[in-house]
Amino acid sequence: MNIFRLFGDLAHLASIFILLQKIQVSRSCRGLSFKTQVLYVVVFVSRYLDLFLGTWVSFYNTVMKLFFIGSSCYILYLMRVQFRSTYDPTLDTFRVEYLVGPSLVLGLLFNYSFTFTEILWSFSIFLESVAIFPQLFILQRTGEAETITTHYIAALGIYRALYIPNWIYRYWTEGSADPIAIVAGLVQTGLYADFFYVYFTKVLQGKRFELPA
Amino acid sequence: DEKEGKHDEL
Repeated sequence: MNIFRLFGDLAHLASIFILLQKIQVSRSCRGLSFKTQVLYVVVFVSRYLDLFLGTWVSFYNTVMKLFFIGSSCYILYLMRVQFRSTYDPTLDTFRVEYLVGPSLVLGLLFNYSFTFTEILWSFSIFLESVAIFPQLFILQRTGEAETITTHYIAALGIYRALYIPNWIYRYWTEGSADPIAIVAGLVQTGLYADFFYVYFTKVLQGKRFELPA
Repeated sequence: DEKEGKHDEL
C-alpha cells in the first residue's frame, strides 16, 4: 500500500458517498446514468468473485470489495425503486452492448490465464475503463450538470488517475507491473480529460458545469 | 502464471 493507492481508493469511496448524497439530498437521480451504475455492478461482481472463492488478500481488501458490491447494488435500488420517477430513460440512451461486447472480447484475448475467473477479472478491467461513457453521454446531451454530479464524476476520475503513480511506484519498489490494468487505466483516465478540463476551469471556481456550445 | 490470483488492487 502506498499513498497514491490509498488516496485513489479513498477517492473511489468518496465518489460513492457523493453519489448517495446527491440522490438522498435532492431525492432525485436526475442527470445520473442508470446504465453506468449497472455497468459498475457488473464490474465489481465480475472482478471480486475471488471473495467467494477463498482467496484472501487482506482485511482492507475484503471490506472494500464488499462495500463496493453492496453500495453499487444499493444505488441501483435507489434509482430503480425509490426514486424511479425522477429517472429519465430518454436521456440515458447509450448502447451498452458497444461497451460490454468489446470488453468481453478483450477479456478473452488479453488475460493472465485462460480460466473463468481470470477472464472475468480482465473483462471487468476493460469494462470499468469505459463504464462512465453512458454518464458522460448524458452530460454531453444535456450540456450541463448539477455540481454534485460533477463532483461524483471527478472523484471517480481522480481515483483512476491516482492509480497511475501507484503503478509507477510499485514498478520501482516491487519490480512488478500489471500491463492489463495499466493500459485500461490509462484509457480510462484519458476519457476524463475533457470532463476534467471543464471541471477544473469552471466548477471548482464556482461556476455551473456547462459544456461549450 | 504467477500473476493469477494476485490481484490485490480494487
